[in-house]
Order: sequence, then C-alpha cells, then structure tokens
Amino acid sequence: KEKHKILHQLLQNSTS
Amino acid sequence: SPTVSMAELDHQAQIISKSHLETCQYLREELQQMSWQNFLQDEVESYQSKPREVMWQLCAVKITEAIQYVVEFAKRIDGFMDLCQNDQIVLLKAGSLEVVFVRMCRMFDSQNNTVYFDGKFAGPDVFKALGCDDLITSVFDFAKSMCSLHLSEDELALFSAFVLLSADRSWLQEKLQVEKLQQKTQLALQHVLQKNQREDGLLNKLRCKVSALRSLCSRHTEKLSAFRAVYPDIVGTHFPPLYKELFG
Repeated sequence: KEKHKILHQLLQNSTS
Repeated sequence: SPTVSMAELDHQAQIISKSHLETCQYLREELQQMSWQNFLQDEVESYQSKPREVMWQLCAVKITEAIQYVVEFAKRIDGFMDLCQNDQIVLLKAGSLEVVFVRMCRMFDSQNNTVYFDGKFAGPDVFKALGCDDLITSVFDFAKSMCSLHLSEDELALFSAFVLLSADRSWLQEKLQVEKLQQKTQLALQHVLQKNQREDGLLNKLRCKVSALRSLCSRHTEKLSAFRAVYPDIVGTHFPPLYKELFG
C-alpha cells in the first residue's frame, strides 16, 4: 500500500 | 449474451462515454482550433538542444498529467470502484499508459505527423533529445494507425475502458470480477460498433491494437531503465512521484 501511496490517494479522492 | 440485456449495454456505453468526455483532458473542438499551431524550426531546435535529462523530465511531467485524467476516467467506469483496491492499482499500473497512447490519437494530426505537446503540434524530431528515436517512431506510427480507424468518441471511450479492464494482468486478486467487467465492456463496444454501422472487422482490428499497446509500454519501461541507469538521481529527485510509482 505504501508503495502506491499517490495512486491510493487519487483513487480515494471523490470524483469532481 | 443471455446474462446482459441490451438496456444494460446501452447504460454501460453511456456511462463510459460520459466518463471519457469528462476526463479527456482536451475536447476535440479545442484541439481542432489549435491544429494550425505547429512548432517553428527554432522552437524545434530548442527542444532538440535541451539536455537529455531535461527533455525526459518534461515528457514524464506530460505523461503524468495525462495519466491523472485516466485515473479519473477509471474511477467513473461503472464497476471499477467495486473492484478490490489491489486490482484497481494493478489495472491502473499496467493500463494507464496504454490508455494515454489510445487517447493520443485524438491529439494527433495524421497529415502532418504531429501530436499536441507542450502547447503546439510537434513532429517526432521535437523528441530527439530523449535519445529514443525508435520508440518515438513507434508511438507516432501507432497514433497514425489508430487515427486511420476513425473512431468516434463513444467508440474510443469503450475501447479505452476495454484496455484498462484487461483481465489478464499479472497480480490480480479477483480476476473473475475483472473478467466480467471487461466482457461487459466488450459487449457494449460491440453493441456501439453495430449501432454506428461500423465494418465487421473493426473489433478484430482493435483487438490487434492491444498487443501493439503492450509492446509500446514495455519498450517505454526499457527506455526508462536505460535512462535511470545513467541518471538515477534525476529520476529520484526530479520526476513526478506518480510517474515513479507507476513505472519505478
């Protein structure tokens, strides 16, 4: 999970 | 398919087309308006004379920007966010650059062999400083052959989703779920191709593009490794973190 921190973050951000 | 109704396929096609249009970075009309703006010779030379690492960094930034739009596209595909997080990551890691290459045909001018890059339309010579002429030629050839299929936005949207939802990627945990989603997307693509009265062989032509995309991406990885071997610090400190996560 730590390895893909930014991707995780982008996936978790709500779609605008 | 007996398990998916026409109404469901229509719905899937509509959602994916909408997602594509909301996240496509540039509208076709915008690109058409800019299509006369080609780089002048002195501008081309200024890109060519940039240090290799500076040009690599610029391209990494542009690719990363395009990938962020692909992540948004994925999130809006019906069913994608229902997959487990591992599989969302696996699909994006393997497929986001492939979708960028698919989307590139919208920004490509076949007549001039140029692509929209950094504010204007650029030919392959603009990318000379990267030191990857063979890869650049292949990317341009791919864009040209995609353009020759004259896909509509809804066809392009469904093909992009089909590429992204590839169920044969390594390390998927719930392969069956991805398979179902990809199958449904393929049926929706087939349905739209029929509705748009496209030629019978088009789906097969698109399937052939899948292997071309894989080859382009693996060559990008090879070129990046070769670059990193010479400039490890540049990649480590100056490349976008998302790019490093995806390709590092």
